[in-house]
Amino acid sequence: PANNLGLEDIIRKALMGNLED
Amino acid sequence: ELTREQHTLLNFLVDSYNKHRIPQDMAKKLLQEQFNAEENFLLLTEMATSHVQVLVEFTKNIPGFLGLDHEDQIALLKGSAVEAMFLRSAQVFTRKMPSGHSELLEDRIRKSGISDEFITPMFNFYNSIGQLHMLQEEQALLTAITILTPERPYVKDQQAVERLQDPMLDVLRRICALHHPHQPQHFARLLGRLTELRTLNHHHAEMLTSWRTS
Repeated sequence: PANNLGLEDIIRKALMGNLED
Repeated sequence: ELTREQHTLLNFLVDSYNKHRIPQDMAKKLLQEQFNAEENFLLLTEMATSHVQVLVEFTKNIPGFLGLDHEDQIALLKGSAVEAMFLRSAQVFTRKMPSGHSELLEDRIRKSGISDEFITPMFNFYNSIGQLHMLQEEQALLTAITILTPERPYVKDQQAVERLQDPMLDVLRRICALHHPHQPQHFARLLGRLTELRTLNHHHAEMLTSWRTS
């Protein structure tokens, strides 16, 4: 779950979302 | 006066800032349901995660941001996430809410297991932001300026970040002069809140440690 992710992981995932777009 | 380009930049930023916000059902949960301390903790962490996700979406829309070095993008977001989160949260206490809502919210935060030592400066900040009666434009610009702080740890190309931050500062200065012609110190006050935010950011790291322990 997102709750267990660290700040950097959340940021990297959210930024990656853009690359996939 | 703003130039046409500055107008475009400003409208774009404000739209993006308003579009990217925490899902309403999550915000509603915070107001409507009763939770124990553990559930409070979970809900607040869920909200913090959501805060970061919408912050990244907003940041991607800042002109030029995605052109920065990828690791610098992460360093900027990592360094500013907490500050941007406090800025956004301050809005909740600034905006007029139905009676009792901000008290309920404050109560929930106070009962989340965070020690008073950290809670007090946080609410002091919310109050000091509230006194500025910030416009949406100022909120969006101040958030972008916070994110684009060249001096964050691990940022390699500080000049590239500065080149993005400078135009934002110029627009903010002009907006302040336009909307607060009789308060020449308004711009400086807004920037002063950024210094306060840095202190909160520092406290936040300590707070998380104490929260985890408890």
